[in-house]
Amino acid sequence: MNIFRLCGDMSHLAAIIILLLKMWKTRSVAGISGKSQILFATVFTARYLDLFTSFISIYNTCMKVFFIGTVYFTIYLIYMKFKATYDSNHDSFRVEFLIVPVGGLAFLVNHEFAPLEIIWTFSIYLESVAILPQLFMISKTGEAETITSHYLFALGSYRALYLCNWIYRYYAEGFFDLIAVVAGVVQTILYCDFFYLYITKVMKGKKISLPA
Amino acid sequence: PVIEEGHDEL
Repeated sequence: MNIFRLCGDMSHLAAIIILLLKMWKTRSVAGISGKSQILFATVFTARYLDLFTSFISIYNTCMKVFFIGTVYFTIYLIYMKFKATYDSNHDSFRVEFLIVPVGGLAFLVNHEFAPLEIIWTFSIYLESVAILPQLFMISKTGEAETITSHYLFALGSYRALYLCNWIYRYYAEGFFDLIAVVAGVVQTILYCDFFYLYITKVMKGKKISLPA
Repeated sequence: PVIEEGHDEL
């Protein structure tokens, strides 16, 4: 464990808590993409299959349980409890255009052609594009609530911090995982446009409103 | 590249 990875995990944790607070306080899921949350649930389920077979640390297990638990709770809030406020018309990204290529790529490019490893690789590739339905929804509605912007900033920062973690681990431990790094770079790049808007607008107290 | 058995990151 290193400070970059710890900050990354905390940023990820903060993003999930911000999202839950937004939903619970406003009792609304307006502006939130249920499809992205379903993709994140798929990512966590696929990545944490080893939750019961390999024990890394208490921290690792607790975080995995928390991430899986909260993402399914988020889906429950979107599609059941606050279903009336879910904006399905604007949440229209075709996720099959993500899942099929990512699934194919996981078969072709992986560290080891073994079931658990291919599923792990699938979760890494899927995570890098899982935010697209959410970003697409914001571009369609033309705006994002400030709290949703904070959620996205924390979520984007988490993988950016993981990139720092991988640089650190390369020099400190000689650890290098090309698949995770490449997917992490793609994932972070997808947020750059949003980071720019966040820093130039939200940090000055303005709302993010894209030219619709 | 060094690949550990399994993955220790979240």
